[in-house]
Amino acid sequence: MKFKSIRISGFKSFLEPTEINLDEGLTGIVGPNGCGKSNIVEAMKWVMGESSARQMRGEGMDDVIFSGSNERPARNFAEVTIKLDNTEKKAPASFNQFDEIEISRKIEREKGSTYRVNSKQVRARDVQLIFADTATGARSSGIVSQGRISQIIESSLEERRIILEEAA
Amino acid sequence: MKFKSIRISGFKSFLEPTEINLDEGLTGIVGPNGCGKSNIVEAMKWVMGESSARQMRGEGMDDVIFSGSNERPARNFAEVTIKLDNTEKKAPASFNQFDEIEISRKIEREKGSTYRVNSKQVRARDVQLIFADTATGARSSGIVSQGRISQIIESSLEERRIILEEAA
Amino acid sequence: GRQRLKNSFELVNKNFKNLFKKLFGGGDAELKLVGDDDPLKAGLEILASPPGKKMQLLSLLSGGEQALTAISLIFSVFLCNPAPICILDEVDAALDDSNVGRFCNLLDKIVDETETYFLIVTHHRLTMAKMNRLFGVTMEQKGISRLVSVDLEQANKIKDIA
Amino acid sequence: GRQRLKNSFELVNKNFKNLFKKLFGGGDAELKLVGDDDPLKAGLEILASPPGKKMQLLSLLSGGEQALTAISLIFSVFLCNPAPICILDEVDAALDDSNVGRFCNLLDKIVDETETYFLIVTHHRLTMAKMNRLFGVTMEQKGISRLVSVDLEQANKIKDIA
Ligand SMILES: Nc1ncnc2c1ncn2[C@@H]1O[C@H](COP(=O)(O)OP(=O)(O)OP(=O)(O)O)[C@@H](O)[C@H]1O
Ligand SMILES: Nc1ncnc2c1ncn2[C@@H]1O[C@H](COP(=O)(O)OP(=O)(O)OP(=O)(O)O)[C@@H](O)[C@H]1O
Ligand SMILES: [Mg+2]
Ligand SMILES: [Mg+2]
Repeated sequence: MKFKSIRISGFKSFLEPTEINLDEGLTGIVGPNGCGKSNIVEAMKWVMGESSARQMRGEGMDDVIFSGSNERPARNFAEVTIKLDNTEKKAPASFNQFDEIEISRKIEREKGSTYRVNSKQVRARDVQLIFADTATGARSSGIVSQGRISQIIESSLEERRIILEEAA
Repeated sequence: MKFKSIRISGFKSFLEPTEINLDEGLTGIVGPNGCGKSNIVEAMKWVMGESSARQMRGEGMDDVIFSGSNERPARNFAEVTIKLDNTEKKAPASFNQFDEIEISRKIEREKGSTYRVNSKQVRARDVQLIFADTATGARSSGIVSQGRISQIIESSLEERRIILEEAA
Repeated sequence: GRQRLKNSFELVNKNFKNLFKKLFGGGDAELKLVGDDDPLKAGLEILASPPGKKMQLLSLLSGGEQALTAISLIFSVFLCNPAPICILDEVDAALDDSNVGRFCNLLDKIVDETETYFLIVTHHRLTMAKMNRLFGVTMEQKGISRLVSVDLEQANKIKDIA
Repeated sequence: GRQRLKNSFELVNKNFKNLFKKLFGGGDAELKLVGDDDPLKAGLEILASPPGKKMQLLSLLSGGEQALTAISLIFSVFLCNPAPICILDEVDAALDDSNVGRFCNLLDKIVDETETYFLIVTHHRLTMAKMNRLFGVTMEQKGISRLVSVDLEQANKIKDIA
């Protein structure tokens, strides 16, 4: 399963729909403090099914919706969509007939999130399963959030052992 | 009270006696990872009377003594000395007659620390007082250890209020 | 006890708003005592709005914005009773170049006002460039530290220094 | 359950020793399950000796050495079951130039072996220089993020990028 692109709309500081094409090798994301780099990382975790608002630096899940700036008013929904290449046919049976899989999550203020796979509405669990099959996912060792390194260094012996459990 | 120099001998990775002259304005300390920069900061805290080994990344206070490298054996003592200019006569009464004050702390393996001010042995408390008078000291806001910034960001509401208490 | 903490809080808050604006080149911030009317039991909440952004809890800011806000708080307390020496170990680690620039300008300003001597451990080339002098620490013999004086012009050529 | 964790531990430990040597250019390290014979209740101790230094608990190492050791651990687990995508947000913040160099060499090696796509957020000029492509994030309109493609040659001239 290969990642082709991620599209972010209304999610945190990404008011305008923004598409990032994903490609092989090393892709760098750069920019000044506070410009939105970690917001991209959080958008990726979020569309993969992250259910804890605290993992996105928020108090409630509505905190991921663009909350307005000095010049633009707050939005009422946020949407993130990932496109995956499934030509190797490694997806769960219910979606494996497709060559391309589009997963999107949309949240409306005070109405919660809805998930879609190729436009068909599914549960959060179905999306988490697609990623779990490939050892990918919001909590996988493959996604290292800002501050995670310090957290590992400061963590207790038990918390560190939990890191190990993901490999099992 | 002005700082003139700090001399480090046998403290952590500073096996050889090393003197750093302190001067006005901004003095930078640079070098690769693990070369000893934070050890200099800890030497300063230590000679000012830091009593907690944990504040120096150690399990016990003997951990500050040079513990050997692949080529040199461990040492049995460590000593740090600071020289202060007291021409403004702002030191505590018992030392205020001197124009220059030399404070040193020496630790011997399994024998604990001894403090001296101008070669006269004193208690840890006397040294801590010299520095407390000038709002300096191992725990003052003027000494910001590596990782302290992250710690403040992650700290609880109560822990942050404690930061405030130093100003009172 | 309580009154003194209340007075310190007012002074620290005043310094904090002032320093935040200097470090961020604008914006606003404030400290709040919360949770208990007794200041000795209360918690300290930190709110900040970098230029052009809404006022938010510290936890919602970016990594670099949080670091710069924490630096503002540290100096706010420091300036209530400036010590003759101030030692900063890699406090600029999360800052981009423009924030580092404002951070160094603030250090110069504090030096002028308080005559404090600063010892600054850093890996940031821009911070190094703003220092009045540099000491390099090396470990040619593995495990044994040595100090060398670094020529400020030479500094840019020594790429292992950082 | 327990046996599977024991087997994973062996594999992660093997990866860990190997990756540590690559990232540090030498030295040695190991993981230990401690405190309980039951691996599901035990703690994980991390010991490391950078080249030329004695084997010590992670807590006694320098900030940058601790970060590089934590990176070794993360990749040790990752390589047990490499995912198609790996996202790293400023993991190189505490590293000096030579450690960043070895970190980037390791990324290239992992790309060759696993075909994983890497997304790497960084402020480090050296890391940027080793990327296959760069996206810049800007905020010309305060509070609103925009993405721009950055020409790798141009990157060195844009000093605000980091
Ligand atoms: N719901 C929201 N609506 C609008 N803006 C938001 C929202 N949530 C967060 N932000 C803004 O996004 C910015 C944080 O972006 P982000 O954490 O991605 O920065 P960054 O590029 O990673 O910076 P750094 O280099 O400091 O880590 C903050 O300034 C914050 O105000
Ligand atoms: N008692 C000791 N005897 C000998 N060496 C020691 C002792 N205690 C610590 N060290 C060594 O000192 C080194 C740490 O130095 P220090 O923390 O000052 O590095 P640093 O220059 O601050 O690096 P960084 O840039 O990564 O923060 C470690 O490699 C450690 O092995
Ligand atoms: Mg960030
Ligand atoms: Mg250090």
